[in-house]
Parts: sequence; C-alpha cells; structure tokens
Amino acid sequence: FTFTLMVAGESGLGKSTLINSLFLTDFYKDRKVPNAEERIGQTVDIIRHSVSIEEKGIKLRLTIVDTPGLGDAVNNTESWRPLEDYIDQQFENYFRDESGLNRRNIQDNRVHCCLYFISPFGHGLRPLDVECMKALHEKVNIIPVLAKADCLTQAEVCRKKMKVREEIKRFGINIYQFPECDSDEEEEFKRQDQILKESIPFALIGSNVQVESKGRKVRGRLYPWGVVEVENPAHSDFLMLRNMLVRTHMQDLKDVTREIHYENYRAQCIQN
Amino acid sequence: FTFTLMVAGESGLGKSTLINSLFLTDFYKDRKVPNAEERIGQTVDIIRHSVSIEEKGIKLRLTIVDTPGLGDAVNNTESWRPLEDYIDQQFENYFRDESGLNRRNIQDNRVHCCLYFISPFGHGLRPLDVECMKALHEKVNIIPVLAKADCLTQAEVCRKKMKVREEIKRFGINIYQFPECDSDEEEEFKRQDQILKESIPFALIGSNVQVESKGRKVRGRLYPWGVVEVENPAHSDFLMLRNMLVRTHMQDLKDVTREIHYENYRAQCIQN
Ligand SMILES: Nc1nc2c(ncn2[C@@H]2O[C@H](COP(=O)(O)OP(=O)(O)O)[C@@H](O)[C@H]2O)c(=O)[nH]1
Ligand SMILES: Nc1nc2c(ncn2[C@@H]2O[C@H](COP(=O)(O)OP(=O)(O)O)[C@@H](O)[C@H]2O)c(=O)[nH]1
Repeated sequence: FTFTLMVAGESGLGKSTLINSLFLTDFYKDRKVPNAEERIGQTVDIIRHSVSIEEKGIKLRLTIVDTPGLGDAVNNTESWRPLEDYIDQQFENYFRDESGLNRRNIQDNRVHCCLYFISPFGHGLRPLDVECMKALHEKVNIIPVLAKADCLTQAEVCRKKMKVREEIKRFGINIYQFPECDSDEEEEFKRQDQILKESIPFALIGSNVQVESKGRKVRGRLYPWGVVEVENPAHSDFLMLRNMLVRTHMQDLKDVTREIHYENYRAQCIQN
Repeated sequence: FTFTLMVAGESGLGKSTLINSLFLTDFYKDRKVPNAEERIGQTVDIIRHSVSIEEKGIKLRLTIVDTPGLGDAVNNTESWRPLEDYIDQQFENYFRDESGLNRRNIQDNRVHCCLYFISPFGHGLRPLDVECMKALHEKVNIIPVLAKADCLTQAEVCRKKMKVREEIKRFGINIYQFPECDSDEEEEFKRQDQILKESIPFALIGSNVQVESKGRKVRGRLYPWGVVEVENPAHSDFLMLRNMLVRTHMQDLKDVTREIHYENYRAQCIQN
C-alpha cells in the first residue's frame, strides 16, 4: 500500500506540524529552517520523506512531498513551477515504466493528493494561491485546507470557508470532488458525506506537543486564555481530514489520480 | 497637535482593526477590501485618513497613512516604493514650504512613525520585511510589531521576539530607538523603560468588538476555548504600545523625525 501526499503553501503555516500530527510521526526532526537571509533568492525546493506507518493493521508506505520556499520570496512569479514539474515527472516515469517490458513491479510515485494550505490571514484566497492551484488542478487532487485555524473565531472560520469556496468556484479551480454517495447508502452515511463536502476548506490546527485539558493529556496548544485541542471537532476539522485521507477516501484519491489525472497526461503525451 | 502614523504590512494582518482599537475610532468603516481578482496586478496604494481625537483633554489631529497591497501580489519586487516616495514627498513639501516666504503656517505632514506589521507565521522576518524596512529605516521611525499575537503561545511569542530582534540587528535595520532614561529618573520609571525596550516587537492583538469576560465587557476575541482580552497585558502588548505612542513617546517620535530623518533628507537635497 503506497500513498503520496504533496504539501503546499507558504512557510510558517504549520504544514510540518500538521503532517506530524496527522500521521503521529516525526517526519521533520532533522529539518533545518532557512532564515530570511538564506531565503532571499532561494527557489522552491522539492523534498521527499517516506515512512512506513500502520493504520488498523494495514501497512502503509507513506511519502510526503514537501515544497519549502513556495510564496516566501519577494518575487514569487512561477514559484509553483517545481511542483508542476515534479508531478509531471512522476507521470512521465510511470508512463515509461508502463510502456516497458517488466510491468509487474512498477513503482507508483505519482502524487495522489495535494494539501494546499491557505493562510487564515488573507481576506480569502491570495493571488499566489489562485495561480498555484490553477497550475496544479488538472494534474493532482487538490484539497484546500485553512491553516492555523486557531487564529479564527468560529464566525470568521465560517465566513472564510464560504469566501474561499466562492472564490474557488469563481476562478474555476477544480479541487478534488468527494464521490457521490450511492443512493442506497444509509442516511447517517449520506449525512456524514454532506458534512464533509460542506467543511471544505478544512479548518486545521496541528500540534507536536501534549497539553493538559480537563484532566487528560491531549495534542494541543496552551494559551493564557485556554487550551486548543487538535482532535476536538468543536475546535478544528483535523479528525475529519484524517479520517477522510487515511481511511475513507484514500482509495478514491488513488483511483482519480490513475483514471483521470494520469490518463489526461498520457493522452497529451500520445497526441504530441 | 498633529501626528502622522504610517501602517505597513501585508493585508489581513489586522492592521485596520488595530488602528481602530488604538484610537477607539472607526477609520475604516467605508473600506472596501479588494478580492484576489482585483489584487492580481494591483500596485500598492497609499491612502490617508485623518481624524480628530481627544486624549486626556488634548486635541490631536491624527493622520493614518495606510498602505494596502504591500506584499499581496505574486511579484512584490520594489512594492515598498510607493511608501518610500510618499515619505520623501512629505519631506519635499516641507522643505519647499520652509524655504518659502510664509513660514508661519507650514502644514507638517511628515510621517512621524511607521508601524511595521510582522506576520506571526513566518519563522522570523521574511525577505519582503527585510527589504521593506531597509528601504524605510533612514526615512522614518520604524516600530516593528508582531501582528495577531493570539496565534502564538507565550513560548512562541518569546522565541519570535528574540528571533526578530536578532535578525533586525544582523540585517542592520535601524528601528526607532527609545531615548535613554535620564540617570536621575526614578527606579520604577527606568524599569518600565527597560521593559519597553525588551518588548520589541510588540505582540499585538486587536478587536472591533466587545466580548464578555469574567463578568465584564472587554475588547477581545471570543474563541471556543477562551476569551482573548486585547487590553490584558498577559495577553498582548497592546496597552504598552498605546501608552508609548499616544502618551509617553509621541513627542520624541516627532523630534527624531524633525531632527534626524528630515535633516538627512534636507542635507541630501542641498548637496545635490
Ligand atoms: N497558531 C498555530 N500555530 C501553529 C499551528 N501548527 C503549528 N504552529 C506553529 O507554527 C510554527 C511553524 O510551524 P511549522 O509546522 O514549522 O510550519 P511550516 O513552515 O509550514 O512547516 C511553529 O512554531 C508551530 O508550533 C497551528 O495549528 N496553530
Ligand atoms: N486572530 C486575530 N485576528 C484578528 C486580529 N485583529 C483582527 N483580526 C481579524 O483579521 C481579519 C482582518 O483584519 P483587518 O484589520 O481587516 O486586516 P488588514 O487587512 O491588515 O487591515 C478580520 O477578520 C479581523 O477580525 C487579531 O489580533 N488576532
């Protein structure tokens, strides 16, 4: 079982903290964060970390594709190019392997999903977010998420989600669509599915530390005015994302990558 | 009594909320926030709002110079140019008036202070922050502030302040220096002054709404996990900044503008 997840968004949005929280691992323990000096003139990197994790008895080879530097420079024109190229490169490799003699052991490094982190600050999407998502939406399943949602009151989270969804529609950005529920599914399942669709972009909070809340230890952030609990649905959509990504929708994300994004790429290759 | 305050930093950092909170007015009630579409290709604006306020019986004509669009585009190269030009333009006007016949009624529109908003997100200063502050530090008193500090735990606020101060030093950015305390000042006064110096960049939280906290109404932000109080020193440096700006250091900010920044400009004009 393999799954490749790309993580995109400006630095400091809590991406690595979130990935660590999602998979309860420390992908980034040897990470060195470049300072402003080093970031001046730096281009976007593509960094891959792989880890084997176990989910409900199933072994999963998880690869995280990190994109440090996106949106950090003074001039970010085309800074999403390395992300685009990386995705295409995996399609290219797969295409070649698929057309070769030994097709039994093809390594599938195609990017199955891209979590795009939206800053909780802007008044909606920023120009860079629009440009970046539009460059990637026909190549990978984009799931937009609202980073550091503990900076937003509940009313602001609501407003921001509506604003972002409305802008995604207006700019014609094709984000990953959750598959329709079969009409013979149970009502509860359909309701859960509807809630999922209406929660986009997921309001996320991540934490690498345990804090004390109401007598028990939880992953969270301790503020002078209260404790934010990462896994509390009243505080963030973290559990919703985790469930969707690792349990209920991982197979569909892989199917859509294979049957739609990859086939588009393959068709373009064959035509040229 | 006049005072001109420039406010700089990317959109969404709570600048207008903070200005409203600082002076208990609604400078921005007719404001229209551009969306991503309008911001694509938009250059930085300079917008001036003036209001008369009364502080402890003293009438003050306060002008806020807003800089929407800074850092919002995909390419922000030289996006601080309009700020630089605006400051120089006020020096230019004053220089001309000062050299003219009627010197009794010169209108002083020189910028006395620039509050530079640093995002609580980055890992310290961003390249744009460095470039922008370096372009302005010899023309105006820069006071760096940490925006939306309710996104940071106390430990993170501490770390970030140290990191920003260390980077300001390393990049040779000359921010506004609080004048030294006279050695014959009371100990308590000297101690307050020391705390002030060590609080830079001020960790700010702003709010346009009143919320209920411990039985009374306060300016703040209501989260599911607690209430952030803008004027609580344990939550933010808001009161410290307000005191410093409106009471204790306003005159010194004007003096330094007149005696150092303006004289530098004048010297350069005369030499050329
Ligand atoms: N307010 C808030 N801060 C967070 C959150 N997640 C991480 N952080 C903090 O944000 C800073 C940067 O996080 P990091 O994961 O390194 O961001 P990255 O550069 O996007 O990978 C760290 O100090 C984290 O503790 C969150 O959900 N909310
Ligand atoms: N978390 C947090 N949000 C804030 C703070 N101040 C303002 N906001 C919110 O941030 C959003 C943008 O604020 P605004 O003042 O318009 O930002 P500006 O674009 O920099 O002028 C609004 O939804 C505010 O309610 C703050 O101190 N902390």
